[in-house]
Amino acid sequence: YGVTLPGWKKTKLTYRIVNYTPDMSKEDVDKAIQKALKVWSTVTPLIFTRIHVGIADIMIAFGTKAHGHCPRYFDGPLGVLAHAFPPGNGFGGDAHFDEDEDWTTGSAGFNLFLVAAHEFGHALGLSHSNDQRALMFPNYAYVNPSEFPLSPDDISAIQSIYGSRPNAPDKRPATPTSPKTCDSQISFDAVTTLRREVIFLKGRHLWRVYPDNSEVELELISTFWPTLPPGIQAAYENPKDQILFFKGNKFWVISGYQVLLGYPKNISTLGFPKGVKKIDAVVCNKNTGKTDFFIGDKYWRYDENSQSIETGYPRRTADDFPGISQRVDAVFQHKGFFYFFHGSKQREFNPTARKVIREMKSNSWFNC
Amino acid sequence: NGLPAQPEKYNNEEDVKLVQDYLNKFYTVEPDPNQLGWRKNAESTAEKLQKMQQFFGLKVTGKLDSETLEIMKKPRCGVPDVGL
Repeated sequence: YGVTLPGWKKTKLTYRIVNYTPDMSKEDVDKAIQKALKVWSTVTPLIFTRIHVGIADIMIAFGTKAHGHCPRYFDGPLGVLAHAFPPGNGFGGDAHFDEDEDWTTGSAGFNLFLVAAHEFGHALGLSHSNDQRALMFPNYAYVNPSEFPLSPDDISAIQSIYGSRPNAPDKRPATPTSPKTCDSQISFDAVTTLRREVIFLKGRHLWRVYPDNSEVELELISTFWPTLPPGIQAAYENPKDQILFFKGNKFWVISGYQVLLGYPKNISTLGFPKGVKKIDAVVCNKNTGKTDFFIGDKYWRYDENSQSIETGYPRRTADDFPGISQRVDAVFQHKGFFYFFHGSKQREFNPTARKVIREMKSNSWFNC
Repeated sequence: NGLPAQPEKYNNEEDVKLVQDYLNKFYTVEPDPNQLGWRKNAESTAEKLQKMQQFFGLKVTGKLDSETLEIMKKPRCGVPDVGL
């Protein structure tokens, strides 16, 4: 990434939409602009307020060819779509859009939300990135507007100027918001290995457990993966050193600490029928390269090599995992054994002997 | 500032003009937009071309090739790729 310092010396910024494009309704333009600013306020302390008259920090206008006193000109359809100026007085922070383009809310023409989010990056002090996955890459690339458009490169860039969003919960006293690690009734939404760690997820938090040296760290999920939603319902580590997170009918793939581009995707892309609305729990058996997805009282087996669901599934969980008869909240594999979580209890299962070895508290890994 | 390129391929006026415009717009250090200053054109076209090829991860030859031309034809942001 690149920055044009020093950026704005304040975090409360005003913006004004000076005129509109005839390509879209005014409401759609307002929404696109507001959503594009929200992209940046989500990951920084910046606050944007709209004004309707006078000079705003960020003046937003549509024009063609030589427009107003702007030192840069537009070039007709295609080519240059828009431009913006780094923070400062006069033109500083302003964003101009070429009216000779076809502005839309979708994938046709040029998506105003996406282009505006890029231009506002400039208006906040970013220059172009040569990371092709970055929103600040110079060339236009359409991505589904329902996905969060910032790449880790973009987030590092903007936070190098303004810092990260103050995590309100950190300001509040830890007790009411952070879950109690040693609460004997604690249950988990999802559990997965991550290389030598085991990650327990619940709401907006996660615990990182190092089974080998019994260390436990409680963190916010957003600290590691700002674009992952809270309330992840299932997660597992696949043989390609990636972590897949599931919520509802969507899933994200993390490689290292980066959310891969193009996610979230629908779980139907893994081969699940439309009727499957969510995943309760999932684990990949490192010894067989097969991944078991638990949904209600059944499970589906997915072959990581062929990247497809095996025929003959779903099967009843209790038939193949005797003793695991209740709905599975979460499951992970450690040293060959599976650990099935249901409410405040977990069961250690030996897949070779196909039997439950013992039952423990769900938080037995936290050395309470 | 003749355009360095394989002579046989990129003779057509349009491409030559497109490349010149592109390099002038995005690979020429721009003065502060609030001071209507003169543009420095210190670098040669080949040097600007090399910078552009480097930025986009292309083979850095300073000579125009089809891949470089293709990137130049893509719709993009009007902010220069080199510092203001």
